[in-house]
Parts: sequence; structure tokens; C-alpha cells
Amino acid sequence: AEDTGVRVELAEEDNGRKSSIALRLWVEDAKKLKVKPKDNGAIEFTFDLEKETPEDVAQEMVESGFFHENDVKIVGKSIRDRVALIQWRRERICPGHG
Amino acid sequence: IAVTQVVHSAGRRFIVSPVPESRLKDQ
Repeated sequence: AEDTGVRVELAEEDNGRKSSIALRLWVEDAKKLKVKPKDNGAIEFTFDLEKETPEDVAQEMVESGFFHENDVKIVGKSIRDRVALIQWRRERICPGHG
Repeated sequence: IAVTQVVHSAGRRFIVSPVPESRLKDQ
């Protein structure tokens, strides 16, 4: 995946069964963002692989004050890349599901 | 370690905790 400066990882082990997964996101390189975030903490959240889109979550992070609206796309892309990898792994492990 | 919880109006819960230094990229 492209290095967006925003890192997204699984916050718990993925057993491949739940549609809702816990993810952790943090800024690795603030220079890649248009506006430097106020906090440099890791944000943990749940994401539903079936019902939600990464862009929706990114928008909620902007509305919650974690990121500036000009960075909503880069945050959404970072989440989307990680989610795509998780879904690809699930499909490899258990084809036909997910 | 201070942990902050932010609940978005849509109901999603964001839990903020410090990033361990080992996970920060060298700048």
C-alpha cells in the first residue's frame, strides 16, 4: 500500500468471522498531511466490513476533531488500504466468505 | 497512561491512547 503517513493496523487478532473489526490508526509522518493534527495519539475504533465505508469513518474523525477536513481523503485512503488487505487475507484463508 | 474516549454523534467510539515511541517513524 502507498505510504500515506497515516498508519492503520488491526487492534485485535482477526479471526475472520466477525464483520466488525477493531482498528488502530495513528499519524506516522505528519508532513504528509495538509494540516498537522493537534494530537499525536493512536485512535482505536471499530469498523464494520459489511456496512461501513472507510470514507465515512474518516469523515467522523474529521467531525470529532482528529483531522482537518482537507485530510479526509488521505485518512479514508489509509483505512481503505488496510481494510482491503484484511478482506484479501480473509478471502485467501476462507474463500467464499467475506 | 492517559486514555481519552471520544464518542462521535453517529455513535462511534474513538479511544485515543499514546502511540508507543517504537511505532513512530524516524523523522
